[in-house]
Amino acid sequence: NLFRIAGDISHLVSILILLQTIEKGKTTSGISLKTQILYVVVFVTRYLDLLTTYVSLYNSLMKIFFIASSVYVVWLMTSKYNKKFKEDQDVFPVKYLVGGSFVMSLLFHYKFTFSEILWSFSLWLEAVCILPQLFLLQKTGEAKAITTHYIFALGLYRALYIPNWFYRYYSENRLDLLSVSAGLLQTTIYSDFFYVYYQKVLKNWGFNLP
Amino acid sequence: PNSKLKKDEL
Repeated sequence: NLFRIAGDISHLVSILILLQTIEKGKTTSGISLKTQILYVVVFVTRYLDLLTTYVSLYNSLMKIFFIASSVYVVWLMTSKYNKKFKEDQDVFPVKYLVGGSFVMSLLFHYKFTFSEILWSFSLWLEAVCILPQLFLLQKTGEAKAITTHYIFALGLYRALYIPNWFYRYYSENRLDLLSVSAGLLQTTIYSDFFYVYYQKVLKNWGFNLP
Repeated sequence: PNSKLKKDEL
C-alpha cells in the first residue's frame, strides 16, 4: 500500500541523505556515532530472518541495504573520517536504551525464542535509538540543515508506517501489536523534533521562495 | 485479528 511504500522510500532517502552529507562534507561532525552503532544493532537483530525466511526480493534487498549501509556509516565514522571525528558531546547514556529495550523485549514478544526476543528487542531499540542524535543536536545547538533533513526523513518513515498499519488492519485483518506500540513510541519521540523542524526549516523555506 | 503474523515489514 501507499503508506508502506512511502515509509520505506523515506527510510531509504534518510540514509542516502546521511551518506551524501558525510561524503560531501568529508566530515561526520554533528552525527551521533552512538545512534549509528545502535542502528547496526537494530538492523542485524531484526533481519536475522534473512537467513531463514524469504518474503520477497524487495524485502531481502531492503534488509541487506539497511544492514550494509548502517555498517558502512559506522566504518566511515570510525575509520575513514576518524581524524576529523571528535565528538566529546556525544555522551548520551546508551546503556539505558539497550537495557530498557532488552527488558521490554523480555516482557513483550510473540514467542519466547531467541529470534523472536531479538526481533522485539530491535523494535524497541529502534524506537529510542535516535535519542543520542537528538541529544547531540540539542547540545551543539546549531545543526547543519542537512542533518535535520536526515532526522526528519528517518522520523517520517515510522510515522508513515502508522497509517499503513491501520490500512492493513482493515484490508488484511492484520494487527501486529508489538510493531504498532513500538512505532507509536518512536513517532512520539520524534514529535518534538518534527515541531521544531516545521517551525525552523519549513517556514524558512517558505519565506525564501522566490 | 490475525495472530499468525508474517513479518514482511522492514
